Order: sequence, then C-alpha cells, then structure tokens
Amino acid sequence: EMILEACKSIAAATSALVKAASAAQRELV
Amino acid sequence: MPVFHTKTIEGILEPVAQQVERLVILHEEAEDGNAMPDLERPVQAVSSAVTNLIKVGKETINSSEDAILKQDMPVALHRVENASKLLVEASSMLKADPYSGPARKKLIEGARGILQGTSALLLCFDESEVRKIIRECRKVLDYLAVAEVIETMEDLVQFVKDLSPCLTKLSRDVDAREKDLTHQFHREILVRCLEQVKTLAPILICSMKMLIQIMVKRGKGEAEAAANRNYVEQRMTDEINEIIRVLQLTTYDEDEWD
Repeated sequence: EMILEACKSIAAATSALVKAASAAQRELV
Repeated sequence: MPVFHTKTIEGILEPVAQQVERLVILHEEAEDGNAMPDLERPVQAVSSAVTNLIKVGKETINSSEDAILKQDMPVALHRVENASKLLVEASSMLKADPYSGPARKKLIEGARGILQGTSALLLCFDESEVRKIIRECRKVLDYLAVAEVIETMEDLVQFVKDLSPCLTKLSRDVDAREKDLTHQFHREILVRCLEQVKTLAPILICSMKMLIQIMVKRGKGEAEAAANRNYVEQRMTDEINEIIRVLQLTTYDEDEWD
C-alpha cells in the first residue's frame, strides 16, 4: 500500500534528521 | 513487551522511536548542548516525505468508502503536517543560533509529533484494513444463517458455491493478519478459531446433506439431523464471532500476556 510506503519514507527521513541532531549532542555527553 | 500491535507498524516506527528517545535523553543530559549542525537538508527531506504522505493520504481518503477512515485520517495527516512545520521552524532558528534552547525543544517536539502523527495514521489505516476483514467474516456469518433454510440438493450446491470463496478469503485474510500481530495470545486465539472454522465447514455441509437426504426419503431422524446441522452451524458462528472480537483488539493486555 502507498500509505505504508509513504510512512516508511517519513520514518527514514526523521531517523536521519534525529541522528544528525544527536551527533552534535553526543560529543558533550 | 510489544508496544506496537502489528509487525508492519513496529517495523516502520520502532527504529525512529528509538532514535527520538535517544535524542531526548541526549538533550536532557547535555543541558546547554553543543552547537547544532545545519539541519536544513535532513529537515527538507522530512518535509518532502510529509508532502508525499499528505498527497497519498488524501487520495486514500477520497477513494475509500470507509466512513471512519474518512473521519480519522485527516486528523492524523494534520498532526504530521504541523509537526513538520515545527521542524522547519527549528531548523531556521538553529541556523540563526546553533545554541538556541527553544529551537532544540522545537526540534524534539517536531520529531515526537512526526512519530505520534505517523503512528496515528498507521493505526487509522490498520483499523480500516481490519474492518475489511471483519466484513468478510460477516459475509460468512450471513451465509451460515441461510443454512437453516436449505432444503434441496440444488440449493445446497448453490450454498456451497457461494460459501466457499468467502470462506477461502476469510481464511487467507485472517491467516495473514495473525502472522502480522505481535501479541502472541491474540495470534493463538486466531489460529485456533480459524482451524475450527476450517474443520467445521465440511462437517456442516455433510450435516446439511444428511438432513436433505432424510427429508427427501421422509426417513427417521429428521429432528436429530436438523439439530446436528444447527449445532455445527452455531459452532462455526461462535468461532467467527470470536475471530471478529480478537481482530478488534489492539491494546496490550498484561494479564492475558502473563
């Protein structure tokens, strides 16, 4: 189903964004 | 303990849920935080994915005949759209000030919002798919109700012709659904009920045939044969009603799990 594929794309894009944001924070912890 | 009730939803959301959780923890531990990198490109990627989802979601809403989906899906889409706007705002604020605290909060709120909105959307879609399976179950129930008025071989042949494709579809759909569930207890019930339905179906046809033969020959035992047919029909009805009940369960029941 196209809805599932669209949700997968959002999840992947959000994961990549959160990873990028976490990388900078991780250096401090 | 499963958080998502299907493997499909779990496969989509579990990795991103873990990432968001990690970001929240890092944010809390790092307090003032490091300078954030430029997030414009990854935020743009999320925005594009959200735009595509809105388009696909609207097409799904327009083409669906499911009134509940038509009512619930726009709300979920709106949540995802709003969360995406928060991410764009956060990215823009961080570009101006990579140390901005409010921007970080907005980023986390946006990421959580995407997760919650996507989860709501997937649930809404999943419930609609379950309603489709339940409609198949109800079709079989309607045919079973007709069993009691079948009095000739010709009608029985037609009854079997009508019932068989519905039963096949029910069996295929419930089997696929059972395999996708994360709740072991619910899966076991569905497997058991489906097996019962498959076992009882030929027994029902046999009992109907026996009754018709007795009626044609005006032989003895008509009442017993009718009672037997009704008993098998009722058992099949009960099993299918149990399938319908379990298909609708989405919440995690700790007692059942234990």
